[in-house]
Amino acid sequence: MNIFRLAGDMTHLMSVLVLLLKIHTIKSCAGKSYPCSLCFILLESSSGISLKTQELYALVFATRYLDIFTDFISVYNTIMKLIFLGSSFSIVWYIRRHKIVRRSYDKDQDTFRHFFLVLPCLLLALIINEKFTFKEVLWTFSLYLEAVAILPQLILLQRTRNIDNLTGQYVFLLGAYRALYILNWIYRYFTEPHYVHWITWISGLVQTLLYADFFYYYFSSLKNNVKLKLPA
Amino acid sequence: PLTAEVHDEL
Repeated sequence: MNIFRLAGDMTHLMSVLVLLLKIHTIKSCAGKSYPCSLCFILLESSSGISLKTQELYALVFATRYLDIFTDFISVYNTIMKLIFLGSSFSIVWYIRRHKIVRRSYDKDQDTFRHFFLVLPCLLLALIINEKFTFKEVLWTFSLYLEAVAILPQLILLQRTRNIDNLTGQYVFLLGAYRALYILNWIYRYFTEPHYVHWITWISGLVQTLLYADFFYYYFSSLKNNVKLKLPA
Repeated sequence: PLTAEVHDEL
């Protein structure tokens, strides 16, 4: 474990916590008898969260952590895997099933057919992988899928008029975690002999590059102290 | 190593 990877994991955890906080805000908001101003805004405007991206992430974790009970790495590793699995599936459940949270989901805007991402990633994983075994192919599939999983969310943000802070921070943290992982891979490449994982590195690089324009608009909105807005 | 490559990253 190195500082880059720990920072990456903590940033990833933060992104999940921000999303859970946002869902909690929506839930607690609607419970009120009177619509406070924030509540009114939250309930009226769509939450800006893409269910498609959340479902893709649940699939990413489900296919990546198949070894959670077979290969014990460390307590930290197991706990983090359980957190990511638990949170990703419960977020999907909230947006799909929870009587209040589902109202803030705008399915007319979240129209990305994520099936078109799953199939090519699966085919690619069958062709390009480190070892042609069931677990390894699904693990590679999870890497390719995670690289593109943010697309429905980024497209939804372009369509969302006013992106609220929590959603913007969620996407930023999600992009930042993988950027930190790239530093981790560079560090491990120079400090551990035989540590070479081209598939992981290239997928992680593509994933981070997909956030490039979001990062640009995110930092611009911070610098100019204006609302985050993505060009359509 | 003979065992399948164990992925130690999340």
